[in-house]
Amino acid sequence: FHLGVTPATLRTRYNLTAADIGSAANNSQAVAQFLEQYYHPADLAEFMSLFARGFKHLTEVERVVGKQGGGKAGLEASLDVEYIMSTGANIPTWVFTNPGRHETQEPFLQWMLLLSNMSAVPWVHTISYGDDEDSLSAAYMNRINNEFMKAGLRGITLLFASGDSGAGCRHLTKENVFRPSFPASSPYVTTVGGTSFKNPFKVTYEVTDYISGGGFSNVFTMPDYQVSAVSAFLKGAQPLPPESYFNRTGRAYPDMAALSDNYWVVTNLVPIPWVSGTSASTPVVGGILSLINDQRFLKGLPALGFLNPRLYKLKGAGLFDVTEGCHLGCLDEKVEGNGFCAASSWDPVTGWGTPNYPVLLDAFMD
Amino acid sequence: GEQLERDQVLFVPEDWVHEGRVSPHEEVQLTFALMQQNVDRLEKLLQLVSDPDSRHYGKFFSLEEVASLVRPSQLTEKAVWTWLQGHGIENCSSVITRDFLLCTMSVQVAERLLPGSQFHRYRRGDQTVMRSSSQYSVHKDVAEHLHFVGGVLRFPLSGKENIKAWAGPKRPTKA
Repeated sequence: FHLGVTPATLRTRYNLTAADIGSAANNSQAVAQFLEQYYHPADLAEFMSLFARGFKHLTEVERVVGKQGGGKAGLEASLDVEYIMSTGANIPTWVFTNPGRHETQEPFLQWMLLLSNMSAVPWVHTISYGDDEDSLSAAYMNRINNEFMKAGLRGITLLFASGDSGAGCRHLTKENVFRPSFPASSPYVTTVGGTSFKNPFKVTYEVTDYISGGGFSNVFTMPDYQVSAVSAFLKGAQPLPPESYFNRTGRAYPDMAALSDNYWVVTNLVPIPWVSGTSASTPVVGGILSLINDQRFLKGLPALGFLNPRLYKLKGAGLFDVTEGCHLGCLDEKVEGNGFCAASSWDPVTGWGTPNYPVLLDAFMD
Repeated sequence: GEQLERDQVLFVPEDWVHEGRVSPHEEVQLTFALMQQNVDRLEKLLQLVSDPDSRHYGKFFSLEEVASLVRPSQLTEKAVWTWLQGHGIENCSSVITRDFLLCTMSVQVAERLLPGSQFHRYRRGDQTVMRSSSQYSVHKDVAEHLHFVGGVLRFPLSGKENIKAWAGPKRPTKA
């Protein structure tokens, strides 16, 4: 029985023992913020003292890149830091903070520039940020993709939240269509969706969180690594939304998922319950991948880098398949509020599913 | 000139309040995304280092090696620099990969450099930004050397638009 998701709940569900903590010398992980959001060191310390007693962990961020402003802590910033340091326990953590100090800066672009200008950066980055694909220029998105490729070639793992609007909805004159989000729809990043416990007060199996972002890009074609998995989903038995709502040949996302519902977060020294969203699931997965990197480093193996080609070859091994529930779509006569529904193996709500750490570790260690 | 981002949707998010035109003498900092070389090769190399069945799996590049792969051609750098210097712009910095240039200039110069642009100031709480209310273009001689100019059109996302956590119980699935 539990009253919401805490580090203990997550570590129980994803089979992390007290011994599953970081210890490699050259490991690190990062979260990035683009709003006027700050984390307070005192919140992190309080969070860890309240919720992280059963395992060894760090209570301070190793490095803040950018200038933290004053004022109140942001819920988003607190959430990211507290949870990446809970699953990725004992791993040095950086916070990139890019509020856009110059009046003509684009905060996300500034973060990309920073990556292009720092020789040594953490191996895993989690980012909760996205915009409607249809609002951005192709030139901009393609160039950002190049930047993601540059990061992947350096062995950096980039995890993006899949969004909190399900399949999304774009209201057009004649009929509606789903609305993918970028960078979640980029073929060169790993996108993380969200789940809930079947019984919200017990550590049970997981079902879809209806807000979990997912779908098919209208801009980027489906990368080779996912063709087989996505084709199997499209040919599966479950009913699909009308074809006019999505581009079945586009990059499909998310790639995997984690719990995204009913988190406890300490912000401004106050523990807050019911915090939800794929902003929560993304740092959780980030921390787990950092733990896998840690074990790889201890064995002299390289970092995981861009995960998707390897993730899709696992065909779901090491992940709890989520097969129940649908996410949000357009509230109209044709789809009645539904987007896609979960199915066995890969699906556009929860990807391949949620991490079963020891099995996933085994799969990623050869 | 040529528009680099003609499909970028122009809109002022509802929580930003227009505060009027920016004085021509105020400074702006723009980000020029220079055309990179070997992008096809970059993609192939990424596949090789990320595919566990490849013998190159895990053989990652350093930032310096990535830089030597994608660094803009001399022609691109020269064309962009000539264009900027032709407008008296000297205050620029680059990154290790040399594919971004950050340049500071007055609004007056920026609007001449990017015909069509017209910088306005917008406020959201304590935060202010300068953005153009209209599409920008660049001289046709540099259009093929640039992906886009950052800091002109896109607004920072607000909490509502950003994928973010929120406190409180969620509404039922089918409200």
